[in-house]
Parts: sequence; structure tokens; C-alpha cells
Amino acid sequence: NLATRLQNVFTKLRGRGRLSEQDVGEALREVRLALLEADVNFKVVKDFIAEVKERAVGEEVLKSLTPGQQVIKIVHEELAALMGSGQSKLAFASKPPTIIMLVGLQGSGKTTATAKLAHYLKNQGKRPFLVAADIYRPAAIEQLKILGEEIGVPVFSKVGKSVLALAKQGIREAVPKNCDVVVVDTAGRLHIDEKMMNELEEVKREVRPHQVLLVVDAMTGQDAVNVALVFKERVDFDGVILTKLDGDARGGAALSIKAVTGRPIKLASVGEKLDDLQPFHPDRMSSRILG
Amino acid sequence: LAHFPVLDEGFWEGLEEALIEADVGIQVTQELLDKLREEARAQKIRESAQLLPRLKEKLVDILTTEKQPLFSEGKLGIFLMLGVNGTGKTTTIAKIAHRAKIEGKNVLLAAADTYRAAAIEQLEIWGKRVGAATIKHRRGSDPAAVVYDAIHAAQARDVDVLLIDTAGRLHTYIHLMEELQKIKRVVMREAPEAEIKTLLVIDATTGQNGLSQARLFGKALEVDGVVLTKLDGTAKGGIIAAIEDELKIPVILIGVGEKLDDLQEFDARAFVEALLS
Ligand SMILES: Nc1nc2c(ncn2[C@@H]2O[C@H](COP(=O)(O)OP(=O)(O)OP(=O)(O)O)[C@@H](O)[C@H]2O)c(=O)[nH]1
Ligand SMILES: Nc1nc2c(ncn2[C@@H]2O[C@H](COP(=O)(O)OP(=O)(O)OP(=O)(O)O)[C@@H](O)[C@H]2O)c(=O)[nH]1
Ligand SMILES: [Mg+2]
Ligand SMILES: [Mg+2]
Repeated sequence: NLATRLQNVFTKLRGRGRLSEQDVGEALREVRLALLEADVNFKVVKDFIAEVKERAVGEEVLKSLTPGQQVIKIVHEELAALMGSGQSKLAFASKPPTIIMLVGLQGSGKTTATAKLAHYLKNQGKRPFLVAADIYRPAAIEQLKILGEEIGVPVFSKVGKSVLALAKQGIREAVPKNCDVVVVDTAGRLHIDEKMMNELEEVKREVRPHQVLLVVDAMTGQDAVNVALVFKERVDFDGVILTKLDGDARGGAALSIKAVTGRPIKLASVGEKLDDLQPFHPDRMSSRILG
Repeated sequence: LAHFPVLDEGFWEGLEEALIEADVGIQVTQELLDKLREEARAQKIRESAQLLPRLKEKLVDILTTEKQPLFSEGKLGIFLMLGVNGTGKTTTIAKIAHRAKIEGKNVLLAAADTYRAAAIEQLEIWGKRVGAATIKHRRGSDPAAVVYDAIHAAQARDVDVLLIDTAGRLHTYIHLMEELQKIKRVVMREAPEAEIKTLLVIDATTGQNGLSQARLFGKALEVDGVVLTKLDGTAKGGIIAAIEDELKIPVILIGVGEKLDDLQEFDARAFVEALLS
């Protein structure tokens, strides 16, 4: 792992006392490798390494640490600063219902996350209501209805209506049911699909969700930044749900997205079951990314 | 890359950035650039315009394999589709079925994803759209049993192409990989006369984890080919260069959209041009 690789870099070098530019350069080559292997975006890595180098060169090595440990300490601190510390909460409307809309690329995990989020909120005492607004994918509505049934949450959809019309009607239906949170599932779409991005912009403009969450697959590679930037620019999102974290993907996309959009990861999906949704821990993610 | 006519550090950094941003990965990128640098030195190449075609050629070499016809003639062709969650397996089955129908083949689908909500319904809808029947059991039943029935139905009905849909699964779940092994054993035991194609479906947006997927799926079952989906996005899918370089699993098809005809045969040269564009 990175800690061992950095130790190996520094056992070769005899410099103690202050970290020389050469020592730091060697160490940062290893850090760069680790971050790129973890799918952190190329440019984000470049900026990050420059930041760390600036802090590390000439720094006094603490008596209790080896030079390798000193560099790791700086890397961890800089990574924590970039990832943001502490958990990022969901924001609720002062006057219910709170409307949450899930968006993202095809197959990222939105429909499952919609149901998981409802289950999560129900356990927190909320009364969720789901709107199945993916009218395109075969059996998408059926998928959400089955999941809704499993967790005892009502699901609204209506065939033959436009996405905008059914989203608006769905929210109206939630009110008499005394539901205080409405989660809207949308169809997967490419950020470069004009028609579909226009549809999303229109839905957001008319429905005015209090939270828009971008659902991102943890195994996403370098493209994560392109996708996040366009979604931010076109619909703007408040946070990210990072999915499939139960796999062995290092999840560098999380760092890239946070660094480039400033938006936090709010929730982590760690499995296919409906209770597999957890608050996101940025510090744990940093360790996972570094490897 | 046209910005650096001179072979200075900026040129090499530009190449490295292009390859890494295409998800080729740092290891294969370094190997390729080391070879290219050595070639430039040995052959005294001074202009970048001469090196870019050589880099493309190296990538094309990694990605080129002997083309096999998609459908076998005169015997049952079985496609076993596998991959992690959400990569496009079910939709790809619909596309391959569509192509087979256009070629006049008798097609049957097996709904062996008995786990995920509405997986069977999703495949059935596609089946109706392409004109292929779907063999299914109830949700929660043993996928190997669905496969068993589908194979015997295919043999009885003189089907040309049988496509087996399986549940998405992360390669790190050993019991799920064992379930796939059992499914494949059933296929091989019940259809020894068939030509079996085990295809791993990989999402083009996947980063370095794609290599881990290919390694572990490949280790659990022999994988005959990769289908790279969602290439209609902005992701370049360069991870297949790493997969092919290390594991020699060829990419045979690409998915370029959500419609039935959004399926193309893999063309290494076109892929490399797009990768470095
Ligand atoms: N292992 C694992 N699988 C997940 C996770 N989240 C979702 N999945 C699976 O990923 C696949 C895709 O999930 P969906 O919810 O259908 O994805 P989607 O974004 O709604 O897909 P589209 O609507 O087609 O864009 C399904 O097989 C889910 O069960 C997760 O955290 N871990
Ligand atoms: N843009 C684009 N979307 C695709 C492509 N292939 C599949 N999709 C979409 O990706 C999403 C997931 O496709 P599925 O076929 O359900 O994926 P899967 O692998 O069967 O998913 P699970 O069974 O849940 O593991 C759907 O929204 C598809 O329409 C492609 O080539 N391009
Ligand atoms: Mg969905
Ligand atoms: Mg499927």
C-alpha cells in the first residue's frame, strides 16, 4: 500500500531533519501513482501534488515521525481539506414536503437509491413518497413500484404523461397523503444528450426540488469530472450519492467531483439491499483512495 | 497534441495526460511511452508528428484480435452475459437479439436474473420488441434452473441463438461468482453441442476497476469477449487497452446508445482514433 511504498522511498534516502525537494519529489511520485490508480482525475492530481509539494518541502520532520510518515501526514491533511470533513447532511424544507430529485448517468444506481433513500428517511421518522418519473426504460416504473412495496412507501407514476406533468402531479398527490418528503427518480441520461438535459432543466425549474442529488458509480474513471461539471452547470446539484462502494473500486471519482464542483458526497450506497445506504465518511474515503 | 511540434517534456506530458484521461491507466501508459521514447531515440525521430501515428499503431496492436463471426452457422449459439451491476447486460442482450432476428435467426431469451426487481419484466419487454420469446421462472428462483429450461427449450424449438441474462454482481462477492460458475456448468453440461460465448459487459465510464472486474470474472469463468457499453458518452473506455494487454480478452462489440440498433462491431482503429482525439 502507499504507506509501505513511501517508507521504501525514504529508507533509500538518508535525509533527516528537513524534507529536501528531492525527498519530497520521490515521495510524491508514489502518491501521484496511487491517486491515478485510484481513478482521481489527472488535473486534480496535478494540482493536489503541487499543493502538497509546496507544504512539504523544507518542512521540519517531527521527532516522532520518519520522513515517509511526515509526507503521509501532510498528504492525509491536504486530502481531508479537499474532501471536506464531517458528514454532509440532507437539507429539509422549512415547509413540507421536501422534494428531492435524483439524477445521473445510465445504470449509476438512481432507482435503487430512490428506494433506499425513502427507507433511510422513514427510519428517521419521515413519511416519504416516491415519484417514478423514468418513462423511458422498460419496466423502470415497475422496478420502483416493487421496491416501494418492499419498504412500505407509496409510489406514484402515470403512463402517458410527460415527465414534467407526472412529476408535478406526483408532488401534488403526496400532500393529501400527509407525506413530508417526495423523492423523484429520473431516467438515466448522458450529460451530452441535449434533449434529455433540457428535460431535466425544465423539470427542475417547474418542480423546484429542495435537493438535487447526483448519483455516481464509485467505479467511474476520469470521465467523472466531465459529467459532474455539466450536471452542475445545467441543473446544479446539492450533493452526490456514491454507489457500489461495496466493491473494490478505490473511488477516486469522489475526490475529483468534490475538488472540481465543490459539492459534497452526502450518502454512500454499499450494497443492493434497501438498507444499504449510509452517511458518507470523507475521512474513510480518503484512506480508501490512497490505498 | 498538435500543440507540441517539438519533442520536449510538454509533448510527453501531453501524451501521458491524453492516455490517462482516456482511462488507459498509468501502468500501460508508462509502458507505451517508454517504448515510444526508446523508438524516438533509436531512430532519431525529432518531430511529434511522426510519433503520434506510432503510438496509435501500438494501441491498435494491443486491441486487434482475429475477428470471429458473431453468430455460428448450423449449431446453437449461446451467449452468457455477465458483468457488474448496471453496465448494460440486459439492454445488450436485446441489441444482439435484434441483430440475430434481422439475420433471420430464431432467437430465445433466458431471464436468469431472478434477483433484481423487475429484471424479468425488463427482459420480457425487450423480447416482445425484438420478436423473441423469454424463458422465465418466478423472481427468487434458482437461475441455473431457468438456464436448464431455456437450453432444453432452445434445443426443442430449433433455436439458433440463445441469450442468457444474469444478475449484475460485483466480482468481489465470491458466492455470486460461484453462482455464475454453476450457471456456466449447466450450460456446458446441457448443451455440449453449442457454441458458447461468455461475454463480460463493461461500462465505458469505468476506470481502473474494469481491470479488476476482468481479472476476477475471467478467473472464475473463461471470458471469451468483452462488450464495451455507453461509448456514446464522453468516456473513452481506455481501460480495455489494459484489459486486453494483460488478459488478452478481445473486445468484440460496443454499445453506442439505448436503442436496439445501437450496437456495433468493435473496430480497433476507429476506437484508437477516438481515444486520442
Ligand atoms: N453492489 C451494489 N449494487 C448496486 C448498488 N446500488 C445499485 N446497485 C445495483 O446497480 C444496478 C443498477 O441500479 P439501478 O437503480 O437500476 O440504476 P439506475 O441508475 O436507476 O439505472 P437507469 O435508470 O437505467 O439509469 C442494479 O443491479 C442495482 O441493484 C450498490 O451500492 N451496490
Ligand atoms: N447511453 C447508453 N446507455 C446504455 C447503453 N447500454 C445500456 N444503457 C443503459 O444503461 C442502463 C442499464 O442498462 P441495463 O441493461 O439495465 O444494465 P444491466 O447490466 O442489465 O443492469 P443490472 O441487471 O441491474 O446489473 C439502462 O438505462 C440502459 O438503457 C449504451 O450503450 N449507451
Ligand atoms: Mg433507474
Ligand atoms: Mg440486467
